[in-house]
Amino acid sequence: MNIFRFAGDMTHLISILVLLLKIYATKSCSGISLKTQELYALVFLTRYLDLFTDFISVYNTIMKLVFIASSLAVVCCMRMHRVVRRSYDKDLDTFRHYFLILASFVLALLVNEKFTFQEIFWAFSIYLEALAILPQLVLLQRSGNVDNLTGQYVFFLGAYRAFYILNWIYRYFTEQHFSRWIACVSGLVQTVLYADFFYYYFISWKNNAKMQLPA
Amino acid sequence: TEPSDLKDEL
Repeated sequence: MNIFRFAGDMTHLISILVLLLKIYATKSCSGISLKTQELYALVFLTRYLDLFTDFISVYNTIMKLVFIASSLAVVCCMRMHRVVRRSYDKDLDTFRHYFLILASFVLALLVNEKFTFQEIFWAFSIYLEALAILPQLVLLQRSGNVDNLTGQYVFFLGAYRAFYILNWIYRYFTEQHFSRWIACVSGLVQTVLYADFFYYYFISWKNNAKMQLPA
Repeated sequence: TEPSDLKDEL
């Protein structure tokens, strides 16, 4: 464990806490893409298949359980909660995310570290995570204005993978045969996808204005 | 599984 990875995990945790805060405090999920939340639940469920077979550390197991539980809780809340689900922007959240699942799975079959069930699903979860934010960014683009908590949620969600890139660089130079090129390339793509959002987020923060995304 | 390909990252 290094400081970059720990910072990344904490930033990721903060993004989830901000999302939960937004939904429970405002009893509204406006501006949140249910499709992105469903993709993230799938990412965690397929990535942590080794949850009960390989014990890494208490921290690792607890964080995996938190990520799985929180992503499922958000999906269930947005689908079932009678008050929250009324505020879901159903007609704006129309990204065809099934294509993202299909593309990630095909790519995982072609490009993986080892052609085993667990490795293919791990690669699938890595590719899917890089694309999972797309429905959310499209939704924000269409709705134009971004409320603070939603903006902070997306910001922290993007920032965590940037910390992981620093972690991979650090591990590359400190551990002899460390090679996570699948996660690294995918993590770079993921961080770049957030780039335009980061730009407009920084501009709105600098002008202390409400964040507006160009339609 | 060998420790090398253990996925120790989240």
